[in-house]
Amino acid sequence: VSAGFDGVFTAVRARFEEMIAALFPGGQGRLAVIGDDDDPGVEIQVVPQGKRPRPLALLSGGERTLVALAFCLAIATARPAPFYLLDEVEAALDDTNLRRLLAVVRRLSEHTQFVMITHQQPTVEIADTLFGVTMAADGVSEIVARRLDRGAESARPFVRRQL
Amino acid sequence: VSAGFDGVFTAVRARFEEMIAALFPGGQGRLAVIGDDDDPGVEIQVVPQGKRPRPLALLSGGERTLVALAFCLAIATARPAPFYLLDEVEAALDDTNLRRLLAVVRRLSEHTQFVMITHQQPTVEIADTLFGVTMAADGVSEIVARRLDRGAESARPFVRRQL
Amino acid sequence: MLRQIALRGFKSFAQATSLELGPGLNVIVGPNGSGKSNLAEAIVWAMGEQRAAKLRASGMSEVVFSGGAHRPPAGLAEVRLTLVDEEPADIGRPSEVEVVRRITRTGDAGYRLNGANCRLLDVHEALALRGLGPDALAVIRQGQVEAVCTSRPSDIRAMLEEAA
Amino acid sequence: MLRQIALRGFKSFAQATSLELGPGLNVIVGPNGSGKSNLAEAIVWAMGEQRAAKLRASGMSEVVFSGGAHRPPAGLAEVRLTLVDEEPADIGRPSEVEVVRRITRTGDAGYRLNGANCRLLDVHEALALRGLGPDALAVIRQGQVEAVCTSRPSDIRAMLEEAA
Ligand SMILES: Nc1ncnc2c1ncn2[C@@H]1O[C@H](COP(=O)(O)OP(=O)(O)OP(=O)(O)O)[C@@H](O)[C@H]1O
Ligand SMILES: Nc1ncnc2c1ncn2[C@@H]1O[C@H](COP(=O)(O)OP(=O)(O)OP(=O)(O)O)[C@@H](O)[C@H]1O
Ligand SMILES: [Mg+2]
Ligand SMILES: [Mg+2]
Repeated sequence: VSAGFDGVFTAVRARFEEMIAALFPGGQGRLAVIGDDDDPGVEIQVVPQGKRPRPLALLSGGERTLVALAFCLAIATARPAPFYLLDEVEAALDDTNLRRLLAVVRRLSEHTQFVMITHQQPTVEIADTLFGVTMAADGVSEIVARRLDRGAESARPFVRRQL
Repeated sequence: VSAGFDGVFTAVRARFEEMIAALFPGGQGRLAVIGDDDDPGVEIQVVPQGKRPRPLALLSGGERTLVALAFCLAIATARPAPFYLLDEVEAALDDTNLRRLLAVVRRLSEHTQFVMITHQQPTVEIADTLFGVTMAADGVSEIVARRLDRGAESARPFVRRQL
Repeated sequence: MLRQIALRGFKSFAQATSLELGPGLNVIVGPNGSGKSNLAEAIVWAMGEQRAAKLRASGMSEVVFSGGAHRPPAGLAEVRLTLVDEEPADIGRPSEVEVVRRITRTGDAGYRLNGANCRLLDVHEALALRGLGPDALAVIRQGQVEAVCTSRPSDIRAMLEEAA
Repeated sequence: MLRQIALRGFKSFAQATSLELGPGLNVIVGPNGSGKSNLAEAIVWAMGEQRAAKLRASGMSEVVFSGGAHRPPAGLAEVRLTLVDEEPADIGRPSEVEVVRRITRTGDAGYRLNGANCRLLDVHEALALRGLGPDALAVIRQGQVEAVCTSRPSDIRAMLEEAA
């Protein structure tokens, strides 16, 4: 485990390129070192398939969600934290991209703990453990837990139907 | 049609209370005049059923989405614009709240034009006209139009499955 | 209502495209990155949006199609909006308004109102008369729906005044 | 991994509640406004978040349950997190960490680390050792997922340095 910036950068940079390849089939991504010694920085650069290099700001909401998660998950693969807490991060993704993301999360969750808050059925379907939060008419939250082996029937009252 | 602030405020305030009643069953909403002559303002106040009055900031993402749309749609009912353009505004809503919102939009769309960009199946199901946007491998967007009588089968390739 | 949107060279819409909108609810679907929000931005741009940041751009000429994998950049972007009154308005104004906006890759800008060259200000005024001035509440951009909840009371009051 | 979250009096969680999390993917569902993000905020608050705005509050005592239709406000909020190492760490540190944070309605605050009273700084340090310091990339709040895309290059570099 190399200490310091260079070690983590080398590890994360490689994982980021793999993540972008998984989330943007045919696309390209890299972490570029920019700036100078006074103000060193790292820039995220992603070019989806068939498109030309553009500032990240011009990407769509779903594309930017994938780019941001690719960065976060690249770090999670190289230097995992004890757990990851993700609150409705997939809201902007279409069905295809959501499933690509979940394939990555599922793989990472074999070695790293994830806690995801969601309204999305496909996310519920890959859960190892499922919790339902409810609030009765008295304004008090309660929790119902289900330990699953990747089942989703119990989530049906809580979750949203989409296309 | 009363001119000026007082006229529009009176009209919108009543419609806002109706909107909140429709989107937050059992809840209460009002537009309150606050501030003084030097700095007059209007404050949105909403209390969902069973809860106590709190600053808007403490409401959930879905609740704030409904509050914001209730305000916008109250104005749309009192002083309609030629059209409304809404880009993925329902992303934070659960299935129940989405259907409540769509019931309101459907009713308003009998007299006002709406253009909604969405990934949500229930929104597609109430469309009068449906457009699909695609992008081929050359980075160029194209449009496919379908004039429907509230049908949604044609949207299936484009849209996201949810709970 | 907005009867037609015609555009070419605007962001990912390299080739001339038009949408004939209907009354009631028009719904636009498509995969991530396909161009839906670009279409929404074509509308707000033609309505006179001057802040490049509101179009996810750092400069206005960034809205010109800048090329694809096998397609060269366009020389200019042009968007035309056609607004019609669904019922005859009792205000003394034409029942149909056509707005055209164009910009070249080098930044040359132009506006037309009902076929005649005009200034941006003329477009703003014609639209403001119909409740579609800049910052109209009628347009809610992706990621912006909750903005009203974080607005100051004076801003909320201003939104109501604008609707009057 | 985070083995348990126990909380009482924190936002909408008026009564004592605990979640036993498992390894792998834990998914939390529920209707709008039911308390899911409140739970996420309980975690970040117990980890030492000091900015009330990051908890949708204007002051820290706003996280205390402030009552429901037929239920009076709570006097205090308390959250306990139990972190365990899934594999024995080769760093000289305990394999289990328990963090407790509490605040009263009047603003009296307290922290405990493995049962002993401590300062907020001690909590920050114990967690930073495990890659869970303030602003950890490991926590992505509702509406914040795209933030990395608008971060400056120096900030992105700082995120990488923090992960080292
Ligand atoms: N000037 C330009 N020329 C060509 N393509 C562009 C230009 N500006 C932006 N794009 C492309 O447009 C795409 C974004 O399109 P848009 O935001 O409309 O997607 P979207 O359909 O709204 O997706 P989402 O569902 O994720 O919100 C980006 O991939 C970007 O590369
Ligand atoms: N101090 C408090 N005491 C009691 N209730 C509170 C307090 N602070 C916030 N709440 C309530 O918590 C609710 C918001 O909960 P939360 O944000 O966790 O919902 P959520 O499940 O994440 O919903 P969404 O799916 O819309 O994001 C609000 O309705 C608010 O009234
Ligand atoms: Mg979009
Ligand atoms: Mg939430």
